[in-house]
Amino acid sequence: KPESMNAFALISRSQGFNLGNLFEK
Amino acid sequence: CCDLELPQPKGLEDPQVLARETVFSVSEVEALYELFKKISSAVIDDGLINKEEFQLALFKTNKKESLFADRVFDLFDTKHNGILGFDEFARALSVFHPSAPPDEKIDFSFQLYDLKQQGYIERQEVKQMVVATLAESGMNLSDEVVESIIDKTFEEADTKHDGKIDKEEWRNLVLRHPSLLKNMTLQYLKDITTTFPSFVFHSQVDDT
Repeated sequence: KPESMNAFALISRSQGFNLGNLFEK
Repeated sequence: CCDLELPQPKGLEDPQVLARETVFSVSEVEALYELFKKISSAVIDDGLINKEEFQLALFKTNKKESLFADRVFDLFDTKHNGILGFDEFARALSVFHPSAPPDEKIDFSFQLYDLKQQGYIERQEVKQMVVATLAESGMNLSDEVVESIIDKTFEEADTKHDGKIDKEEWRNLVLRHPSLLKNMTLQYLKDITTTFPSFVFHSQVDDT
């Protein structure tokens, strides 16, 4: 998995980027 | 003789304009406004989203500090006044729609990561974001491992070998690894009218 070593793959998993939460009731 | 209703907060004045200028339909704009009203009334019911309300909606607590939540808020806040009006909210979320043009997603994500807004992403910024991500998710990696992750990332992304990632390099990187843009697409936006069906009670247009 080459992407697991990519810093941006790691960063994009941050909770602060999880805008899906805005839609949670 | 007169309108006894309380003044409405500035908000959904012209859904057609937003529908024209975003990927949302008029109904979707109206449904999105229902979400906006919910988030913007959580602390102060003034028809605007402040940072505390944004964090509350994201994390269900206003106690959490997050570099990225701050960064996302600041990018949504195109008027730079510390609060989000519906217009800003809808235009920014439009970029996250599954049907939004990939170029918009690439630009927006580049701006997110370009912390100092210098037009490129430097190594120090990547490190800051990695460290913040690890801290926010309770993960612990040694500095050596973090440095090696950043080395590998720059080896691949920084094709001009100048120690920074410019927009063109960012574009090439995400085209090679589309999953890096995964957080730029919200499937929820496709079903916004079914998630917030109450918009039909306030709709200004006939759904034909």
